[in-house]
Amino acid sequence: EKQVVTGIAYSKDEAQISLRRVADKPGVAAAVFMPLAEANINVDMIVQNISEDGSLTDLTFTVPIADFDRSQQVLEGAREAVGYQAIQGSTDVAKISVIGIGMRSHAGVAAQAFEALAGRGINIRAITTSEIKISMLIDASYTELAVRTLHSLYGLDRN
Amino acid sequence: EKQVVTGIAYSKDEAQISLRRVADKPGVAAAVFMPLAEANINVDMIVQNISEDGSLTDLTFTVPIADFDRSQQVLEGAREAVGYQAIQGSTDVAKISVIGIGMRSHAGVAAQAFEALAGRGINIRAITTSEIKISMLIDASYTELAVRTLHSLYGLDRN
Ligand SMILES: C[C@@H](O)[C@H](N)C(=O)O
Ligand SMILES: C[C@@H](O)[C@H](N)C(=O)O
Repeated sequence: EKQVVTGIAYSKDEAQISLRRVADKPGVAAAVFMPLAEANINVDMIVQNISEDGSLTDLTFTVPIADFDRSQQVLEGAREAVGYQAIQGSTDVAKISVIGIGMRSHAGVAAQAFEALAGRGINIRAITTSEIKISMLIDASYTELAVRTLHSLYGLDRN
Repeated sequence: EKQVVTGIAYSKDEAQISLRRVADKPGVAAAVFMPLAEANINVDMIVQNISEDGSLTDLTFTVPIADFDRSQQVLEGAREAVGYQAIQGSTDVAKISVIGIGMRSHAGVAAQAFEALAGRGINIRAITTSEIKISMLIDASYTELAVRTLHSLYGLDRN
């Protein structure tokens, strides 16, 4: 069986900011990310789930830790335009990514990652996926354990 | 200035399923995606945002429309193991992706996409990003308008 997972990447240089309960209507995402871009802040992950009630949703993104304070300032300045009800953030996160090819047609790859991390008691705090990358945010203290667990799961720790 | 966006991809063959208010503890994601993998359902996007209260969060994923009913059945079977409080779904979604290279270091690319779609009244229902792909879920009826808008934004409609 062809090995689809080719590597595990991780970054501890990630700070997470979540805007809670923003209006789910056109223009809100732009009102968040245009000012960040104008401030030359490089946003890495953006995660927005579908609104449950169709009117409010949450918007989370990650930036380098060095840009955490500045990002929060930018967002405080954009509060009126964005209309979020609360803002939360943490520098205690790490991004773990499973890198591969054609993962969409290999239904179990993500499931196996989730199961392996669960087996180590590692809580998966956010998830985004594409055909070539499964990215997860976890508590930074679990980074090394997560990477080792996934290397072992996918047989990447053999020479 | 180097052009970082190389193309716009879209898929109307996407059905969205959201599990509302699952426990944010190890094992829950595995309990959702292992049964789907065992049923040979190819999951495309997975979106999970960070829990606001640290105890509950939502989990959304997309599958081909032909697998929508089967996916819901699998999840109803997994209800006890997963413990979601509600399940919602729709086949009226399309996935729009901005494909590029090194987009993390080009802070405005995503922001511009959000602004351009907002300018057309297109609501962005979910977002996931990586360095090479910005993926958004929108209402399927806006697919063509969204693709044309983004082609034009990034100058991809010239020959
Ligand atoms: C929440 C935000 O993404 C909003 N739906 C928008 O289109 O801008
Ligand atoms: C919600 C789900 O992702 C959970 N946090 C888990 O680790 O499985």
